[in-house]
Amino acid sequence: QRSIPVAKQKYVPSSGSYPKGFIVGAAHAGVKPSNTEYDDVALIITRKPCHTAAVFTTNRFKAAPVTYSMKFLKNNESHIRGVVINSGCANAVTGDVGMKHAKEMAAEASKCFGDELPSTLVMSTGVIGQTLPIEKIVPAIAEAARALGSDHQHWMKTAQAICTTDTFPKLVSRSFRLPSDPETEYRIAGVTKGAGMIHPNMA
Amino acid sequence: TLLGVICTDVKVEQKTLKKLLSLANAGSFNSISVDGEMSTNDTVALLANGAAAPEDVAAVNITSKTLDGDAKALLGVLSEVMQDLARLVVCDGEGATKLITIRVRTTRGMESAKSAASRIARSLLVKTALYGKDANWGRILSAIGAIDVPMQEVEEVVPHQTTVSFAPADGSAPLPLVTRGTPEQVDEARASEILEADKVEILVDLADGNVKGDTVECVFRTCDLSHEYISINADYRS
Repeated sequence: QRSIPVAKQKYVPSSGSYPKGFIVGAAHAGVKPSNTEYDDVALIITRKPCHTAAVFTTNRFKAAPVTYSMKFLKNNESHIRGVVINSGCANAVTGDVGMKHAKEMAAEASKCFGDELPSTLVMSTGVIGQTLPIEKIVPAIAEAARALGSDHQHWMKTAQAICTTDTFPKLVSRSFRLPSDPETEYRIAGVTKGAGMIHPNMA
Repeated sequence: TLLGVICTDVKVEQKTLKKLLSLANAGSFNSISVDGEMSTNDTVALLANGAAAPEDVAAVNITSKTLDGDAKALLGVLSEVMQDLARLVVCDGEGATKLITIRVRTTRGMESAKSAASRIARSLLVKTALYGKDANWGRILSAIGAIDVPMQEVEEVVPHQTTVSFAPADGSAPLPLVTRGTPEQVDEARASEILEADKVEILVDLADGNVKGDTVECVFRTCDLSHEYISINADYRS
């Protein structure tokens, strides 16, 4: 894993409480030629397809994974299996071939879970204007699907794999209860990435 | 680019899930800036699989105009998690050495509070002054005065009702810089002490002394701008 600057280690959790029914994992594809060792493909999957909501950039040059996921979510919002993510290349301003690659990422992720039809959202981040090395990403998705788990290490690896110029993985989790059902402990976990080109206005 | 995936094992009704995400996003990821640049790829997804919910427990849903009960509690947890994640992004801003929290209060509506906060957060001159530990309040006023909220009948920014202070993140007394448009005799030693820290707050009141209307506050987070930002981005080739 990437080394984390001492000044930033205070932000990285050493444990967490992770929601039931979610399994996550990562694998190395080498999306950016200069990346010869770090994971750069991640999967966040729920064992049972579930309700999902999302917000997307309002930038007019929406990247292919954004356009794909917006359309897909509109028609399948209650039946989403998860999210497949690559770092290292944004698949943005890549025309029709970019959309084709986003679809291939979704199809490969869904195939790993025996879902005939695509069932996952797609996210990409990295350099704009380059096409995805899809021939590297597809096998890495299958590898990530074989490496899924639900403990802190799996969530940490997933948070690491989506980083670009970030200097540390960003992972937060909580357990909580709801007023109408105090006996049940619920959990929530989130991963995020971002260090540059950051002024979101998502809707 | 900002990407986020939040997962929970609560059972939530679909429309409610969208509403909760939209509300929590407004006060978290849509209230941060590192460099004022909106990406082509920003995406945040919220998945709720209900895996921890007992069979007989109903899905969380919004039953009334105002959020109450489980929906309100879940929004509280979701907002906390998303604000923590958003704060981590700003702390890790490229070349950042300071986390800057901008709090803008006004009686003229959240839109103008947010527009002023966002404008300060995007000011290269405010961000470089903070990197240089310079309490340059003139640049903050100049940024506020340039907000691009369409001019309504009521002026959004009234100079003699504008008050600006710096505050340390430890909650000790703020340092007034400008009060109702009139510059203070700034205690330079105190200013340097506040700006030495890696967390600083900029407090702005756009309606100081204006009695009409309810006061709202927008909290917006950004970081300073350093030489390293240029080094990182001068060679991030397409």
